[in-house]
Amino acid sequence: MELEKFERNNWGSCRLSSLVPPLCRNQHCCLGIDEAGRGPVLGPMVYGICFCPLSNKQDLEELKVADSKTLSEAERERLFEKLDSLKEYLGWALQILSPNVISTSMQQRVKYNLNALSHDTAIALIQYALDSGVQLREVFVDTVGPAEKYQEKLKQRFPELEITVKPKADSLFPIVSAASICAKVARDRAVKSWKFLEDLGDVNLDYGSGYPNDPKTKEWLARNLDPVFGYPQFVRFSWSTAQTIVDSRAVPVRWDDCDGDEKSSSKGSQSMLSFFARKKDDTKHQPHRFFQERKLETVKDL
Amino acid sequence: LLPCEIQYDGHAAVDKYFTPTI
Amino acid sequence: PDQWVLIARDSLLDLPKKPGDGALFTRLRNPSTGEGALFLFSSCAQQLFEIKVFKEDYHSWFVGQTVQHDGRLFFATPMDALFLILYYLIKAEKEQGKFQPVDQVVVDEAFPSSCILLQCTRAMQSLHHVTEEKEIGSKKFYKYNKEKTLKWLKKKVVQTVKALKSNNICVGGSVHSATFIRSKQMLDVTEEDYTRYAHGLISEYVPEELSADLLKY
Repeated sequence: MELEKFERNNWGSCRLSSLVPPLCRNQHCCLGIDEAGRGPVLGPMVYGICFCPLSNKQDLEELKVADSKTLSEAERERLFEKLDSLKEYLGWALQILSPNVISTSMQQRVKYNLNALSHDTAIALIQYALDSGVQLREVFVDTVGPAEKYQEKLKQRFPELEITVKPKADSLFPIVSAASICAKVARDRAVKSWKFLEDLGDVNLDYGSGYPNDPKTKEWLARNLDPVFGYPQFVRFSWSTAQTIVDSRAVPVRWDDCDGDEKSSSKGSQSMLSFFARKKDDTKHQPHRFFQERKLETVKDL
Repeated sequence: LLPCEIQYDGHAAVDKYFTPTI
Repeated sequence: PDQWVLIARDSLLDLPKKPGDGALFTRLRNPSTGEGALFLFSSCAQQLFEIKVFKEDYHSWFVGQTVQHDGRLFFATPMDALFLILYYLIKAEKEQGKFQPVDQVVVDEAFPSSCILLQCTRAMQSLHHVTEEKEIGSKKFYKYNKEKTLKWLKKKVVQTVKALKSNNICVGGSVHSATFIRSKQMLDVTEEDYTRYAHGLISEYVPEELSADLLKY
């Protein structure tokens, strides 16, 4: 798993994949999806898929890839190497969502929450497998949200596939567990090899668990907050823990849509007649249209 | 020129966070 | 705040020949509104510049390694100092109606720097465009002349029309949002549209009554 592509450009989104085994193009296959790094306030989130012919499901069970959450980082690495060696029949693909992509997606003007981002990423990976010629028949998906709605959404999108969405699917379906291993290993490596884009000198990487309720992580966030620029792009700005520290310790910044937000929460809409009423300063000298159109004004005082 | 109003006058670590590009 | 961003000619940074003769920001009377406005004299008052500001909500500047909260962009554009002197000539005509030395006309307690206008050589050499002149001994006396002024202003309008055309400024009469700037000239724009637009621009620099007379002219 070469992460160099992501390491070079860790502010964007990155797709990594193995070669597609020829067997997967000739035989009916199953595919598992899982994620890694949904909860932390630091580092990327990774979506992973694994796929193999239905006839090889048993081989995965024998590998004992289930219960990946109980494994250490080193054990996960070892398991991944094992999975990667099964090139004859097992393929994988990953979508790495950088903290910057997560933050900008969640904070854009049109609502786009983490669930929607997650679903779209999963859908894109399934589509990638189909586009790569994998003869998919069964898809197994792990979820933290309501399973039925998500399953319905995927079934509508891929009506030809048999889709199963279940919480803790990684402990029920080995193909999901295999995907989970791939995703977790990718996230571990991405975090370990993270290159700070920002010229911050020697950044102390002792940030604890990276989870928002970890006091050590909160302390790291506060220590690495620049009052004008906020955090390094290693941080998910859209997490409320991160936002709270910014609100209290960074300088206020106002954007073009700030007034819009304030106005929309105020008393009520204006009467149509108010647009036709003469304004108080109509008799005041109006600058020539040349200046108004270009937002140029006379200066009375600096 | 920035597309936002920063309510502060003073030092900012611009070269640490921005790379000028033409 | 003690820092602003301004676009101006390089020559304004030239060191003056004598200390104290350098470029000077000062408030003078805007001839159209009668209110104070910021202007800039180059060193030795060789040239007068009007200060305009581009002002839009929600801007700040990065200047080197600093943030400047004030997101305005100032422009210093050269202007004919005669417009400002004209204001005082018209006022003197209304109040006294007689020939006077120009240094007795351009006096303004509220804007003491107005006397610096008299150092603008080019403007001083152009007074005859807007006045009748009398010379007694070595001293010159001036009296505002409306007809001559209208003739002079018409030339300004004609020059402005040329500049509007060569810079492809949209002068069409359609109603649109103030922030919508057409990139192409509308096809049905007439010479009258240009003239009215130019008259409007020149009117920014003359008293209202004179603007009305100029429009009729």
